[in-house]
Amino acid sequence: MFEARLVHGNLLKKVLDAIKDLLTEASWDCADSGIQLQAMDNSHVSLVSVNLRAEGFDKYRCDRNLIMGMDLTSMSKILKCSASDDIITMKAQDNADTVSFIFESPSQEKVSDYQMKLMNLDQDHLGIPETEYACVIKMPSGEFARICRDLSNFGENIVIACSKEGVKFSAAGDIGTANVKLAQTSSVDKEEDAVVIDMQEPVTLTFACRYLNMFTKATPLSPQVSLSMHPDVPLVVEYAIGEIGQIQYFLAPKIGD
Amino acid sequence: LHLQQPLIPFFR
Repeated sequence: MFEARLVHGNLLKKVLDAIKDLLTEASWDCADSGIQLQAMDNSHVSLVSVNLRAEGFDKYRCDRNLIMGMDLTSMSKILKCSASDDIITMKAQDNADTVSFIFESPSQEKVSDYQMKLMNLDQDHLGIPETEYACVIKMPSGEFARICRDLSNFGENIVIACSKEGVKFSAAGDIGTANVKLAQTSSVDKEEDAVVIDMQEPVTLTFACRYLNMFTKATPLSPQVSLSMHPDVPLVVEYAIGEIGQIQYFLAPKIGD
Repeated sequence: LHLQQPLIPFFR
């Protein structure tokens, strides 16, 4: 028996919004410790990793490890049937070929129950090595989304250059060039407005706008985003999922000039 | 010319 109840059901809806443009289907691995999803996008350029800790749920039970392969377009359609303040429960029997989504209104006066067929998907788990990153940039997630959107008008790539002075995002194309510099903030009223750079050595890398823009679909999950960069290794773009976990996107840099 | 590097070599 698997059962996971989340009072802040809205978080699950936001997770689906954050992955459904990159992935059409994926497996949710359910274990005693929580739920994980790891999948490469449809064109095998980026990797998405979602981790939801068991303790983050209001009720969590997983008697046996369970792999639930899902059509994420269908899952997203079902989650769209819930209200933003609904409590969401996912439930499956051992060896079942369906999963149930139960939506309860906060007053418990409306309860909806949706069943979805599970799929058998080929598991393609990648081992992500532990990396000490040369630069870790923490910044407001809305600011990052805005910069990616704005710079996409100039070219298909964004150059991210991080030094101890700050971080510079640049793009160049037919209409001209664009540069956005963010300095590390000295003092902020709200922690979520801070730009904090943890730098061991300066790094400059080039990334595809198209993917960065898809990663920013996670913006509603968290007021802050972290960008971890290291020469010649994939960028990690990470958003917290409330108090219950995190979503990470991995994207290899572009090479050549 | 910028070429997209595949991810898989980094992770296997």
